[in-house]
Amino acid sequence: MKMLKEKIQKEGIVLSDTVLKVDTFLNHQIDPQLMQEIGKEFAARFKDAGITKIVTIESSGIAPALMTGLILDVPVIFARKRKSLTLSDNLLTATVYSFTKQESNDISVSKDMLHEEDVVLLIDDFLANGQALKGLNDLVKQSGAQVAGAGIVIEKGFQTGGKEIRANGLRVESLAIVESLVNGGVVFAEES
Amino acid sequence: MKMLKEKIQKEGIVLSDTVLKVDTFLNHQIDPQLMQEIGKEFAARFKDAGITKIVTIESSGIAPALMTGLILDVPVIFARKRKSLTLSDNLLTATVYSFTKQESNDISVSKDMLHEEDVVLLIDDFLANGQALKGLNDLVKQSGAQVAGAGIVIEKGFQTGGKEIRANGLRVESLAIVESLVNGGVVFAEES
Ligand SMILES: Nc1nc2c(ncn2[C@@H]2O[C@H](COP(=O)(O)OP(=O)(O)O)[C@@H](OP(=O)(O)OP(=O)(O)O)[C@H]2O)c(=O)[nH]1
Ligand SMILES: Nc1nc2c(ncn2[C@@H]2O[C@H](COP(=O)(O)OP(=O)(O)O)[C@@H](OP(=O)(O)OP(=O)(O)O)[C@H]2O)c(=O)[nH]1
Repeated sequence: MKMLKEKIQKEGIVLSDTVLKVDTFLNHQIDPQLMQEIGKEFAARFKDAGITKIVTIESSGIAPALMTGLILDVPVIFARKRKSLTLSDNLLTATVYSFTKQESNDISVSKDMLHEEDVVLLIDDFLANGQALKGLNDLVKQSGAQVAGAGIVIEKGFQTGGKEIRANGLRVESLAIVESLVNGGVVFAEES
Repeated sequence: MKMLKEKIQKEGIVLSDTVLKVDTFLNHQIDPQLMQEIGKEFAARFKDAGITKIVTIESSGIAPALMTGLILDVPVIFARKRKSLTLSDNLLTATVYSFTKQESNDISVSKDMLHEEDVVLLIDDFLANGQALKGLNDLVKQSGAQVAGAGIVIEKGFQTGGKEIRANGLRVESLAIVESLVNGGVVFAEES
């Protein structure tokens, strides 16, 4: 997605060989127009998949998921990483391991929100080692719903998440695949 | 806002005299069409305020804030409650006390995102005791930016936050004001 890649090149900051900071338009400040274009792109790619719900994870997944849901006209559910005032029982839960923090945490969605007739599109901002996406996929499947695929804004192609998840048969559509962050520059994989 | 009040009456669950659950369209599952209407309403009320940025707080504030930002064509910043991979230094911080948890926590926004020439609209999903909104207001003012007002989706009029914040001179626009949750029913305050 050209507009996204241009934004990454213009405003992205390479923090290390493995971390790209995009806080000015995706992870802290959000560019609504860009999110709308991202939503249009995901919606176009999945328009024939019979999507009935979108599932994402708080917090950075919410904006791209919401715009996609607006165009596909389906509800958007965000999995929670912590209990909330109103989300405490009757839950679908999956465990997500963090390599950085070296700890596991649960993510949850209410059982009321997903049913076996649902066809779900997973959406998230980053795909790196894939633990969060695997957790969402697992959680949705516990409800009996079908996962049609995943929409990822930025995939780090040099990490193993994308490869492992596609090897398991999930369709993953990434709008930008970063092949390398070495030497302070962002190199994108060629569009296939 | 009629559409919102009808949705609350139809899908809201009164959990106690003081807590209203709206997880099917605002706090866990999100209704994108409703969020778009909420965005249009906030944008209409603040269209002449010279807004340059919207500031909200993760997670439930993001959806209404994003839709408002799309219509006003301004960036949307979400304050974080916890450190993230890319938000760790150069921060504006405010403390928010939780009566329920009886503990204080910090919320943060990067100093890079707010400047003294900014005119900010604060947005959040609920206004109850007002601690989160006061924190956001405090944090934005530390940057030198002006706070034009706050847009709240659901205000609990029987709690003190709204009254205190308006008494301090902040313009607060709430799309639904819940006057009472007693006896399991939702009673709205009259439209002024
Ligand atoms: N900016 C940026 N973020 C990255 C990058 N690689 C991974 N992330 C994000 O960092 C967070 C790291 O999650 P961890 O759970 O600690 O995962 P880990 O296994 O990679 O260590 C996740 O944020 P999250 O769950 O999405 O958090 P939130 O933003 O939704 O709060 C993930 O999306 C990167 O190169 N740049
Ligand atoms: N559904 C619902 N929520 C209420 C109600 N009253 C307050 N809240 C929300 O509950 C959370 C309670 O926050 P606390 O920080 O513990 O505040 P407290 O002083 O009211 O105890 C906040 O969620 P938050 O920070 O917005 O969390 P998040 O949803 O963004 O993750 C607030 O918006 C209510 O009647 N119904």
